[in-house]
Amino acid sequence: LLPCSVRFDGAAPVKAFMRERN
Amino acid sequence: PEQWVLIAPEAATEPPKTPDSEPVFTKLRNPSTGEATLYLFNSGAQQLFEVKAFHEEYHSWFIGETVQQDGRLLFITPMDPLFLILYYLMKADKEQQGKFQPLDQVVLDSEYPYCPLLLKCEGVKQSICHIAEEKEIGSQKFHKYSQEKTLKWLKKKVNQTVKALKSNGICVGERIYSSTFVSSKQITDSEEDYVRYAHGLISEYITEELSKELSKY
Amino acid sequence: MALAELERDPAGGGRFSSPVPPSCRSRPCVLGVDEAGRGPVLGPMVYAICYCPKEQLQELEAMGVADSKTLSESERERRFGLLEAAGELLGWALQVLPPQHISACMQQRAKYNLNELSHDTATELIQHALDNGVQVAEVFVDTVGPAEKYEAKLRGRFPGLEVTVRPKADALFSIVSAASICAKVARDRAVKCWNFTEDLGDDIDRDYGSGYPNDPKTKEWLRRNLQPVFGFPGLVRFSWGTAQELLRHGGVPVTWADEDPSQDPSAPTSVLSYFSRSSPRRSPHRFFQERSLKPVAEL
Repeated sequence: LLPCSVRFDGAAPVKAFMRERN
Repeated sequence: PEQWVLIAPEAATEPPKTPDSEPVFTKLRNPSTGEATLYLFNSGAQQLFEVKAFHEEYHSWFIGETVQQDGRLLFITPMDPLFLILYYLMKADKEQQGKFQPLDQVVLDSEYPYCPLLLKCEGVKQSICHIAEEKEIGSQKFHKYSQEKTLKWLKKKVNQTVKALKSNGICVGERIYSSTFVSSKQITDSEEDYVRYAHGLISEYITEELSKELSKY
Repeated sequence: MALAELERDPAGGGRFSSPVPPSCRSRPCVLGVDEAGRGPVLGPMVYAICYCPKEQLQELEAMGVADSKTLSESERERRFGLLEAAGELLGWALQVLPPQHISACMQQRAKYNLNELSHDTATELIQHALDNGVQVAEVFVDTVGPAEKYEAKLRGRFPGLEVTVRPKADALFSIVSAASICAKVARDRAVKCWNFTEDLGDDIDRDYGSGYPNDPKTKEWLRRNLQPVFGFPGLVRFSWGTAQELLRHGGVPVTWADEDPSQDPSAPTSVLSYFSRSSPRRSPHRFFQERSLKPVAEL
């Protein structure tokens, strides 16, 4: 869940730009 | 968008036993506001669920390798269909001057074609007597709204809600505390606070008129 | 060799320095400060100091470090090699400011502009030399902004030192020129060996030209590597006008809860909006309000 509103629905290279951390 | 993020109990997402009995999201008349509100019937319309959204401004989702603009998180929770049926019973009572009627003629709404599914929900036929008087003529049953029974039923709902509020540690007092406020004394809410709060919660599911009657009761 | 650590992780930035020559601990030294990479829209900004005993300045000049701006990249590399080899004579230190750090400073709520960042970085490097026992007597600093104000600021900060701030100081003072070489070489290597923290695949596009905003090759690279949701890789300074313009046109609009309303071009709220004309609807129960739970009319 993002703390911002992204005005787009569709593909995004999430794994390329973000790292998961617990 | 073609996807939503929701939290639901298993019962809401059980696979259908037949092809034409899949879970269905549908709009029904909100018993409190009278407005269209989204509900879910699970497979075979065994159970009714209400749909609420955790909705704050400025949220979106990353779902796998996609971004979704709609930042709502939907909560699907079981709901007693009697609340919705109650609305139609009360309406019929006003319009038909207290006549006994078959339920399938009462629970009808031209704006909400899925409304009759409420009568299919498990336990409805057995528990309708909590809110209505019943007459049997031959093999057919007829029902009429009963305020006395309904208030008694709603009082039980309030009491159950009080129990749930206590066991979940929900703060119900009129005073507002910061979540970081630490008191040396344990903050205890009065019984009246609990009942008032629970009445308020139950009132979200009944008409304003009935809520006032319940408050007096 | 000295910059091997920087080449391993240029995106990480940080401070890199040579050992302090013993002579610099016992003799009064001159110290030069310069920067590299102020203008480009790509890559880090590098601040460098170079210092040596005052009496050994001529030896420094003999290495041909004067007029570093006129040198080609390979010539700069060669001169840097000479400086490295003269470890008994002089020392150096670098502060590498990654592009994301520059962007964050310039865009944070309490704005920290590039000039302030530059001055503070230079100040920290001078202090670093002092903290490591260098007997700094005179400081020479290159500047693009007003020299007098900056000079007064540094004199105030370092009252015991003779401070000279001049535009184009690298052409006037060989110690500044030496610092300039260190800064430029470090930046060139950082950009060349840039480790993209983003997983952009094996064929990362490194054909970014000079990195200056008016370089068509750089602009083309920016257009090719603009991802509508995430923007650019971290190599790019998002706070640069060029990057912001491209994002405005090619990026997806994103709104944050704490965006400054004074930047919103829409008209101020009408006073009438505070007076409701319609009868108030019953508000949801506190339980739902506190948890931002709302009924759903439509999916």
